[in-house]
Amino acid sequence: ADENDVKDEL
Amino acid sequence: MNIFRLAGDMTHLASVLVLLLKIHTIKSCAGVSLKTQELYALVFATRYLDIVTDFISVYNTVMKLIFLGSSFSIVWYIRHHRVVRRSYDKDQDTFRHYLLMIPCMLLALFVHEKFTFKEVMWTFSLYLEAVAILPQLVLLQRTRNIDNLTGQYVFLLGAYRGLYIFNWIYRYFTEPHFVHWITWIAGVVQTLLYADFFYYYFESWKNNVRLQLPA
Repeated sequence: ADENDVKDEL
Repeated sequence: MNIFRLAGDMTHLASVLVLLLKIHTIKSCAGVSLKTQELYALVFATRYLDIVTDFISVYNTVMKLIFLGSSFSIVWYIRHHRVVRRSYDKDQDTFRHYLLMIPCMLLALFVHEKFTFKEVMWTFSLYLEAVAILPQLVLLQRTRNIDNLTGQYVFLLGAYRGLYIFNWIYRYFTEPHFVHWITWIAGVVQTLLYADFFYYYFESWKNNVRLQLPA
């Protein structure tokens, strides 16, 4: 997931 | 990671632990909607498809495993545990939850950020989570007596996405190009669905009376 992606959230 | 998101994740974790505590210790799922639990298991299964391909952090992977494991074990408990399943009220938990899945899947096929399998499934999980609480809220209105643990479970589950909204506001102002309308709208709709529950939950807490939803 790149920096400002929301995929790093649960 | 910001404080709003950490608080949101911890609130979400607390909701899952409260429900597991209720079901595992008192061996009862009275007042708990199996339909909502099945929808949440599907939400996590479709949202965390990247758990094996994209490693983000130990925290992220551990939390995904906890949410996947707990949601599927809660479904197993209610459906198969010889004691717990007796307390499941299938005559009251009648929400046709496939009527929620189909529109969410159709919407995900048309409204998404990228047309890839993982992205469409991820978007489907967002839409489905927004409405997944409906069978539970309907069941609460039918079963007059809401025990404390079930009330706390629903409250924490609703609060976690509300905290995520603050997280998105924070990220919008601190990260360039952090714009994710689909996530934002789904999260706001999800939180708004709890609005009346939150109202009655605070009223019962303020007046120190048992939580009762109007029929």
